[in-house]
Amino acid sequence: VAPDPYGEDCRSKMYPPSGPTFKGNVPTYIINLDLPPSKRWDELIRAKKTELKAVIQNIKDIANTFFPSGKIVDIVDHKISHLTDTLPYPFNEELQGIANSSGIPLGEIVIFNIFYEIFTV
Amino acid sequence: CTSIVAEDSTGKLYHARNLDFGLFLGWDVKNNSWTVTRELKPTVVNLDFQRNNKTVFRSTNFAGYIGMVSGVKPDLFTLTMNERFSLDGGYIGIFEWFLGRRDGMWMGFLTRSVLENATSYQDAKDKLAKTRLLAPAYFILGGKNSGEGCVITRSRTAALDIWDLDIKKGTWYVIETNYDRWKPPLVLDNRRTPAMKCLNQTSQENISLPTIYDVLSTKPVLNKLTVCTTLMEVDKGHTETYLRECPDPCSPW
Repeated sequence: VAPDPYGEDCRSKMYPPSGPTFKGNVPTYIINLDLPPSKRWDELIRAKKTELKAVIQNIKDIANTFFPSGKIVDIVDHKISHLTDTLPYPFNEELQGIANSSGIPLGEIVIFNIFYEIFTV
Repeated sequence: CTSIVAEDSTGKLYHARNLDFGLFLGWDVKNNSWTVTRELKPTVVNLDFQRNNKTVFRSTNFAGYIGMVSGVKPDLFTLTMNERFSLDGGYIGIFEWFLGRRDGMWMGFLTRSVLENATSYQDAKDKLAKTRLLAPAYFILGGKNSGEGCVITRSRTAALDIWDLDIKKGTWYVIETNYDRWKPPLVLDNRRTPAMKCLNQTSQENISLPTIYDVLSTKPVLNKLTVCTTLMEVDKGHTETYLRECPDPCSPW
């Protein structure tokens, strides 16, 4: 068996994280479960709206590369949102709340949340 | 992804993971990186879910994603989820959902429910092993007491395998890298062997969150898909997350 061209000896003394393999720390937010589901994510989404929009736009660009007609994105924006009605409480209301506070179409928020199921093949 | 639950020689449990995501979702030739992986990094957040101003559980999430892929319920259990690829995949579950069969759980919602509602390691293990799912998955669960750690290999309908820690037989860690443990990993994507080599080299006597971070920093366990590394200890629900970069030369997955 050929050696892994990208393999290396076991690293040591990498902690605390720093140097070229460390890109940064991660902020912490509180999600208050006592709030109505549609309001729980407001603070976080207000802070991360731009970043979330960038990710979703990136995924849409990839979809449009494979389906230049734009039909896939159109279906997601106009049909997939109806899927929310079939999702269990409180998740359906949380997704609606995220769509409301981000201004991102509900269908795109739903797709972002079921990416796992789509990509397991 | 790579998930590890390990027990040190005093019986203390550690749980850590590399979150890898974005395979085949756009390659940026200029920066030698996956575009979605890169765009996801600024969305990574630690979340503290509270009720009555008290922490119920903590997780590491992408902003906008309400399910859980890594989380800890303080003093009870730690949980990560790894993707399991199968021809009997999630698209069949979604198709069934559209046709009206809705007795399965969406993966992210199950992990969220378990972190929110499970009352013990065993309760979490039962729920993760027995609940019908829309897509196959690997659940990596750690507890608080010696021997409480396992990898649950799930099809959509059943637990195919549960691999438990077994200190008496020398199994002081369990590891999951997106392949069934009874099968060899794909030749082009063998992260399991190098991770096991580094864990064995570290030894049970020296295992800790910093030394597990070393394992998760070794290429190709660290690769171009790695978004972040999360380190967890069940005691008081300790969790820390770091965004990662894999400088060239680095495996694309």
